[in-house]
Amino acid sequence: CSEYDSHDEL
Amino acid sequence: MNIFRLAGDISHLLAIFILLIKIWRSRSCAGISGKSQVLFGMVFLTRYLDLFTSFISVYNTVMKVIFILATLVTIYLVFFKFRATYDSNNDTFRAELLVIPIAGLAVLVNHEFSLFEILWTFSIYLESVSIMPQLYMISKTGEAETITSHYLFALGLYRGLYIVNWVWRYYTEQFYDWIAIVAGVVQTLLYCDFFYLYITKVIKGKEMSLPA
Repeated sequence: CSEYDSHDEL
Repeated sequence: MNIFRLAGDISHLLAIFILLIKIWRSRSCAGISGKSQVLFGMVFLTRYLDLFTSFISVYNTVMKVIFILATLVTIYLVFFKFRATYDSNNDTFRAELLVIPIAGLAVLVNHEFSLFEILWTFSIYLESVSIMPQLYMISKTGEAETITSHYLFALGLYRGLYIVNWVWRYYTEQFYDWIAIVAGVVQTLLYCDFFYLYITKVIKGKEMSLPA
């Protein structure tokens, strides 16, 4: 899973 | 989550509520750029589409919903409820000159060519310059109410704290997202002039006026 798959920041 | 990001989010939340309270208490949106608020509305609506597709945490979901709703309420107050006080003659920044090239850039430079990813990228690029109509308005009128400058300070501080958060995350998690970092640095740089004036004038209790 690439780092940008989940944009966990707001 | 680390302390820098949490502080950044709180600063962001504070900025939005300072603005809402200012407008509500004074029953006026004088000195506020409706165009900047519409751009922020576009930023939140395009970025937080993932509310429907991925769950990250209760904190994440609640904050996203608050940001969207609070910004929509602000837009409503400026353009409907207190429209008579909206200083549209000084809110003349050509916002479409930001939105159109940024939409093009988001299509060309992104992490992945998919609709949600392009919309996320668009929102990150757009956020970095969304304050420009507000800064333009202040430079045009040459003044900002003290509470408006508190709003701008909290809003600028938010992205500055995010930069510290990204440095922290790079060293602790080897996580970095260069699109967010580059846009976040641009966004923070836009506030530098303002930070200087805020520290030298507002903190000493003077009204803020910009040199023409």
